[in-house]
Amino acid sequence: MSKQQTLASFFKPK
Amino acid sequence: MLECKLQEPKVFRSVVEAMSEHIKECNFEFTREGLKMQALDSSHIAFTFVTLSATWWNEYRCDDEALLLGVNLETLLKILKCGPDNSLLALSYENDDDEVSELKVKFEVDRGEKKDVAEFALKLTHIDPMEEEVPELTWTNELEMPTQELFRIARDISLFSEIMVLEFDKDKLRISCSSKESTADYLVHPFEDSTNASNSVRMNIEAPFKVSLTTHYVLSFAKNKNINERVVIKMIDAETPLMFSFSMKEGSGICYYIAGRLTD
Repeated sequence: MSKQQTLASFFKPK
Repeated sequence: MLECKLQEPKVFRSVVEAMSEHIKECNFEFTREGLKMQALDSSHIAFTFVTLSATWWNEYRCDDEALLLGVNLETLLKILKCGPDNSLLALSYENDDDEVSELKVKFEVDRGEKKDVAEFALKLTHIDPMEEEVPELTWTNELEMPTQELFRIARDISLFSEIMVLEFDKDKLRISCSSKESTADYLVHPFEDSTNASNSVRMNIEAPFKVSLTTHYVLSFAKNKNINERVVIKMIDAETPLMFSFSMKEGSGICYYIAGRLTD
């Protein structure tokens, strides 16, 4: 089975 | 004061339609440079980023340095569907009106000396602006293919599985899925069509890798055939989101960042 990643940790603060 | 006009309302409708696939509402950020719209879907799997530069519009005027208008996309799309394809679309906003905050949408059709006009007002809502942004990335892998081809494969796979596996290799892309009942397997190879370059498939894969994506996101991205008949996919590895982009004239376009699925 694969586990869905999210974009939560992808962004950087402006 | 904001006013922008477009002679192809269909294109703007396609852009809003594409966004509304994942997002219910988002801030429209108008600046002197143009309009930007960006939002994460509620599952935090896909991020949509749209740029419509000032020169992309037939006419564009934004007096404010930055104007943030919270828009319900479903309602805006309903309004845009009321606009005839041969009309001139005009969006306007007056920020000196304290009582009602609304985006005006107008369609004008030339009738000789007169014009037929349809006008709508979209009530705006407050949406907290995003405090984060996409980091600078050095993409190591890139693939460009006909949007229609990606659409066809994603649509077919969506009949069998919610998850599709993409294996990017130096000289091929394998897209596959499996379910209890069946498997499907597509191979896409680099190909130059000398008579029609838009059919070509180009890939530059420096570091082959494999990633699983949720099929319905890829299918919805590939619906952007009206925006660009070519899709560019940029990647690094399975842990980093992939970027699907559909460019338009004047540095405008839609791009998506999508988080993959990690195999245990």
